[in-house]
Amino acid sequence: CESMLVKDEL
Amino acid sequence: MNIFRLTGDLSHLLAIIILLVKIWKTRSCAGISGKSQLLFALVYTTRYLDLVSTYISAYNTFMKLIFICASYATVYLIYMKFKATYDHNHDTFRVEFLILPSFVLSLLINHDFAVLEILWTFSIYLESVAILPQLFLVSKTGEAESITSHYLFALGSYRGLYLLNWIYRYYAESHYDLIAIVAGVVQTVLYCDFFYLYVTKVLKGKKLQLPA
Repeated sequence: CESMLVKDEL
Repeated sequence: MNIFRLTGDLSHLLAIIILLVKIWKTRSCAGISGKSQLLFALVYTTRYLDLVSTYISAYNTFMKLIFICASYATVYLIYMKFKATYDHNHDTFRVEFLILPSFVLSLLINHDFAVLEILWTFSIYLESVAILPQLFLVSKTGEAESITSHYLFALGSYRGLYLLNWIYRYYAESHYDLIAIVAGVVQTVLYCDFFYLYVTKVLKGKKLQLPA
């Protein structure tokens, strides 16, 4: 799901 | 990584450093909301728990450690070292009205009902409103020192730059996260009236005076 990628953001 | 996110992170780092230096150099936290700083410490603690579980990059780990350490150092300076200068009378925003709804909302609207994900979502919602006690304090005192204005400008710009980062990532990597985007829009909108005052007053060398 789209949220897994965003964890590379602070 | 893209230029929007990099400048956003650097703007965020600048804001945190401006605040620490201001309190340390003036040995005073007058005009600073300790409650907002407590909320930021809570935001970074709940968001960066994955520091122990996942390694993304040296940059990511380094910045997370800086944000966590700096936020706790700021809270320490305000509530311990320079607590005599803490403005109890004006820093009266009821933070429970920010923490509880953020927590309830993170239980209702999230990507995955898992502890780390719920805490991450809670930190996203809380960060979007964490500056309210500070803006409330500025409105109650009716003014802000120019250094505090620069702090707020850098802090407000960081999430605004993240909005550009999310637009870029949507078109370049076709990925997006609605929770982060909606909260980021709310967070940036809360700074709008301050941005207006900052550009029209502080940049012209005037003091930031809110209309009484």
